[in-house]
Amino acid sequence: REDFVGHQVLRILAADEAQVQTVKELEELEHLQLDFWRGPAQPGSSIDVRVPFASVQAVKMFLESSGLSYSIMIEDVQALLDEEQEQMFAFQAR
Amino acid sequence: AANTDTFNYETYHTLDEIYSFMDMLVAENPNLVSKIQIGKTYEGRPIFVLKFSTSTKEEKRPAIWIDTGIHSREWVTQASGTWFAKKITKDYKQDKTLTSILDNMDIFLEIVTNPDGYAFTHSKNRLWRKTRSRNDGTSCVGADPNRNWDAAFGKPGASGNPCTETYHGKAPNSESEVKSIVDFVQNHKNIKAFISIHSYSQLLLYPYGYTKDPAPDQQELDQLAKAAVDALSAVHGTKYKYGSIYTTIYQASGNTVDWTYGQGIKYSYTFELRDTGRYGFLLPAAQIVPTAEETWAALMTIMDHTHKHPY
Repeated sequence: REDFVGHQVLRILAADEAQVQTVKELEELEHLQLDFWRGPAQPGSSIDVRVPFASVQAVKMFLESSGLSYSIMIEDVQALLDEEQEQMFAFQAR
Repeated sequence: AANTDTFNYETYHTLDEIYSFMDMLVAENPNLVSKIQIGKTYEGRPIFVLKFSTSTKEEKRPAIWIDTGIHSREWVTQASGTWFAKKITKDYKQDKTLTSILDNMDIFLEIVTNPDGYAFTHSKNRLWRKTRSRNDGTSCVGADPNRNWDAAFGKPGASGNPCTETYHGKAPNSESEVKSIVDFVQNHKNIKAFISIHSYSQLLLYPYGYTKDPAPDQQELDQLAKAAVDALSAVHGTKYKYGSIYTTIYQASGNTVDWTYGQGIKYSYTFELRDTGRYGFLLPAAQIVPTAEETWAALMTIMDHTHKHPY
C-alpha cells in the first residue's frame, strides 16, 4: 500500500493571470510528481496541490521566489489517511 | 449488514460491500429496484447500474441518470450514491414529489462508476483518480474518465501525457467505463437528465467545459442550478457556487456532461460535493450523511424540474 507520509497539500492563491500561468508552469514540472486536487483556473481562485515529501522544499521555494502566497491545507496526508482507516476498522468491529 | 436498514451509511465501504448492498436493495424491493450490468471494466469487474422503475412494461420511459464515483478517490460520492439508493426506496410512496417522478419516469443510479479505480483506492493507493487501463509505450496507468468522452476530445483542458491525472486516454470512449455508459445512453434514447457527481469544492456545474460559449439552454440551466443550490444550502447551510464548467472552474475538454448535452440531454449537470479544502478527498466519514442529505435536496430540485418540463 502506498503511503503518503510527509505529503502536504498546499493551497495556493494566484492573484492575477501571470501568477496563474506561473502555477501552470509548476504543473508541468513532472519530476516534482505534483497532484493537483484543484488546478489553476482564474485569478483569485484557490489552487490545491498535493506535494510529495521529497518535493515540499522545492515547491515552497518556487512559490516564494515567484511571489505566490500559499498556506498548508493538510500538514501530513498520511495522518488523515490513518484516521480514516481507524474509523473504518472501528465501524467494522462494531 | 443483514439488510439495507442495518447497513452503515456513516462509514466508507469497499467495492464488495457496496455490490452486496445493491443486491440486498434489489432483493428487498423487487417491484421497484433492479440491477443491470452495463459492461465490464478494464480489469474485468462488472459495471452495475440500479434501475428504479414502477413500470411493469418493457418500455423505455423518460429517465434520469445519476452517477457517482467516476473519479475513484472521491469516496464521499460513492458513499452518497449508496445513501441515495436507500433514500429512493424509503421515500417512494411517502414523498409526493419523488412518487410522482417515479410514477412517470425511471431513475438509473450508477453508484461505482469506476470500479477498478475504486478497488485500487482500497487496496494500493487511496488517492488514485483514474481508470486502471494500460497505456502502450509507458509505465503510467489509467486515463481520466472525465476527459475521455467524445466532446472536443483531446482539445485544451485535458492532457495527452499518460502520466498526468487528466490524461484523456488514447481515443474517445477508450475507457470501457465510459464506453459502457455511452452505449447505454445511446441505446436508451430517452434519458432526460444526466447528473454526474464528483467531489470536492462545492460546485454545481453545467455545459460547456470545452468552450466559454454559452450552451443554447444556458439561461434555463442557470436558473435551475440556482434553485438546486438554494435547496441544497437550506439543509445544512453549505455554500455552493454554480455556473458553466468553463467559466466557474477551468477549461475541461472531453468531459461527461458536455457529451450528454451534445446527445440532446438538456438537463446535464455535474456536482462537486463537500468540502472547500480542509480535507479534500479525505472527507471524514461523519460528513457522509450530511453531504448526501443536502445533495439529495438539489437532486430532487433537478429531477422535479425535469419531470415537470418535458421536452
